[in-house]
Amino acid sequence: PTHQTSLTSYFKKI
Amino acid sequence: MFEARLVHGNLLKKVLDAIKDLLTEASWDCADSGIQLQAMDNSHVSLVSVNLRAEGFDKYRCDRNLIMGMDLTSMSKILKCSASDDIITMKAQDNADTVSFIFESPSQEKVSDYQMKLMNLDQDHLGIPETEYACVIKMPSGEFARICRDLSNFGENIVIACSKEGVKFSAAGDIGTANVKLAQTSSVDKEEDAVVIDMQEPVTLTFACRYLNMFTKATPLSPQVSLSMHPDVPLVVEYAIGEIGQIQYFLAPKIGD
Repeated sequence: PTHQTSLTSYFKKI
Repeated sequence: MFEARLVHGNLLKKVLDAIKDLLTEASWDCADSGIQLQAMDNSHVSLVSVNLRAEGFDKYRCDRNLIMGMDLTSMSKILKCSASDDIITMKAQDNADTVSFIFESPSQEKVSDYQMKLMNLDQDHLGIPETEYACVIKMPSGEFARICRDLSNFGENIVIACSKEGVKFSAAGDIGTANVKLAQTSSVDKEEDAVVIDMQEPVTLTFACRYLNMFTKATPLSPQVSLSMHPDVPLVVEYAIGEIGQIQYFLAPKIGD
């Protein structure tokens, strides 16, 4: 099973 | 005053087709250097980045930086009113709350003018770090679309594994498994048919089919697509927009529990 990660866990909000 | 005229107006229609399923609204940032859009989908899983260079337009003027928040469904409806060979001009006054779309037939005998209300959007912007990707795969965009579509029949995820042998797309589900392997092409008649793999180290990542299929809505923009992968970072799927810019989609990977 896999779970979807969020982009905000890789790229910072600016 | 902002004014951007594009003789190949069809490119703008194709850009909208490539983003409207993923985003309902977004801001176009207009500056002297060109027009940019950066927006995440509602679930913050993917991000679309569009860059249209000023010099790619047949006429371009932007006296002051301008942020035009648009309902993309409405923008798409308006662009659908243009013919495929129409010249498209976008125009807005400084601090305006509307934008005009002007469509001219190539013979100049028909000119249509549509105005659309702008929106104030409060959107998150992401800082995307410069990354040296471990694998960059360039392949025909139609082939990529076909593989994503075919493998979607098997499961909700596609595993992309890139090694020195080539790139393998896999899916598994209730009906069985699917594997499509592409080797680097040795020689092709047309450059757009080539599969070229630039690999520093092998990478295997898992992505949701649903998003990959939405990205392939950009296929009509370019005969080639590039996939950039690196361990534990989002995938970048990039298409050229004619000679004027590019569209990039970033997709967060799926990871094991």
